[in-house]
Amino acid sequence: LIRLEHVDKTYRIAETPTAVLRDVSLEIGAGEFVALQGPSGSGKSTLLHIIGLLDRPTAGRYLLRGRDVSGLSDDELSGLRNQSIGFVFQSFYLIPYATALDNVLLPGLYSPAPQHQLRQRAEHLLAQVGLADRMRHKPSQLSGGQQQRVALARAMLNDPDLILADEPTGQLDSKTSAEIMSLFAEVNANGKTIIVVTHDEETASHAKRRVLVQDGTIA
Amino acid sequence: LIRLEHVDKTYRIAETPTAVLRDVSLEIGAGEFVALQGPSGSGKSTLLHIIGLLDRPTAGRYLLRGRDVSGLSDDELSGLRNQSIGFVFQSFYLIPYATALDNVLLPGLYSPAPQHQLRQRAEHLLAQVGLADRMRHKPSQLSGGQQQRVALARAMLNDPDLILADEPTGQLDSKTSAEIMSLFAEVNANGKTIIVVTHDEETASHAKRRVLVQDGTIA
Ligand SMILES: Nc1ncnc2c1ncn2[C@@H]1O[C@H](COP(=O)(O)OP(=O)(O)OP(=O)(O)O)[C@@H](O)[C@H]1O
Ligand SMILES: Nc1ncnc2c1ncn2[C@@H]1O[C@H](COP(=O)(O)OP(=O)(O)OP(=O)(O)O)[C@@H](O)[C@H]1O
Ligand SMILES: [Mg+2]
Ligand SMILES: [Mg+2]
Repeated sequence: LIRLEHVDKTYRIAETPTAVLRDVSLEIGAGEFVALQGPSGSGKSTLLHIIGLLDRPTAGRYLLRGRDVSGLSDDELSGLRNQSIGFVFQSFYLIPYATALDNVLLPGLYSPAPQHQLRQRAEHLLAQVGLADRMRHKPSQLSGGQQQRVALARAMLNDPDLILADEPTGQLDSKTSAEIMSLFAEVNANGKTIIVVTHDEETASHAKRRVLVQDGTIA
Repeated sequence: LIRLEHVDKTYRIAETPTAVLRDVSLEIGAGEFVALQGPSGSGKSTLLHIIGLLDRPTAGRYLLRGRDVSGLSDDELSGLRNQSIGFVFQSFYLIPYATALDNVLLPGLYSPAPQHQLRQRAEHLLAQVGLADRMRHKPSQLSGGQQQRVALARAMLNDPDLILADEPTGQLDSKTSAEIMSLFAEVNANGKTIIVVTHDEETASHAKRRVLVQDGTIA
């Protein structure tokens, strides 16, 4: 499903280039459940953004379902992303003036599914992450862990084949973390591919495979 | 130092009142190192905001250093907060267009200390949290854990007597978490009072006392 070949990612601050990813090669098959681990600043989020088509490598190739994504325009990437990839961001990126329910419904804007069906699915997902009684709350009226769970529900609205979650349990107590990881296990059992970036050992233990990132490359 | 007596905090969404804190009574002495734990949504951040003078109780009393804070105006609270309380927010609240160094220097705007001295202290703090080579980066150019550490350094600029940290290691790997907690232990050994909200057992183990919050009250 995912094939990265000698991927580099370099940023420039003023004139100084910073190599954030160096020679990353990685293969992830459809249906896998992978935990991406490594120290703070090692490149995990950067790698996840490239996999999720939110960023492009500076060098190397990324083949998604056998297609070289460097050949695709920004619009094509965006379409591909919206229908088949669900992304949980490390800093959530919820819309502050919209309710939890409307935040979850956001990816549905580009979906062919009818509105009432999307609404039903959004409510069901919010219930699944324990927020049935918080649907009308805005992000500023939610706890950190509740905001994180809204971001999770949103990533799953379009039932994507690939779910990329950056620290999905970072703000959650152990009981709620375990509930979220069982939800992921269930989704994985339905054939979805899941990649979770996590610092938490307990969270990583739910995945079926671990990939260690260190200093911008795969250890 | 801190004395909460029968504190309530209730919010209203539309017409429905939600009691987020109910009858919270708590005493914390100067120089203590307390871990505040509890499930997601239980009221920890709300409690920390009240202690940090960022929010007011709906009922009950809060005595800070023997003074009833309900008697103080918003300006007086703000002055008190800036000089003697350092706050690490669960979602950091860094200024996106300012560098890490300038973010750390922000509380210095109200300090009587000379600029060069504040600058030296800010650089030292950034080095202490492992970000000596990231001082000129803006928040969008930093990893989640790096942003969290900038927020930590900022909270310590004015050498406050009371440090309140909401999930200070939520985005950090175990090695970096341990470094941050040793830094807190060092600061506590110098007589500062520290209250840390955390979901992480390892982080909580560094504190000298634990307070459990459950359903808006102290268990
Ligand atoms: N402005 C608000 N209006 C209404 N409800 C609110 C508001 N702010 C917080 N709440 C509610 O108060 C409860 C406690 O929130 P708080 O942020 O204190 O929880 P927490 O213990 O810090 O949780 P977490 O561990 O997830 O960060 C939550 O159920 C939340 O929905
Ligand atoms: N836009 C950018 N410009 C320059 N450097 C960047 C940029 N974005 C990220 N970096 C740097 O890339 C490195 C890796 O960042 P990344 O966010 O991928 O780390 P991470 O492994 O997710 O860390 P964490 O566990 O703290 O979230 C960091 O050192 C960061 O400073
Ligand atoms: Mg990250
Ligand atoms: Mg909180």
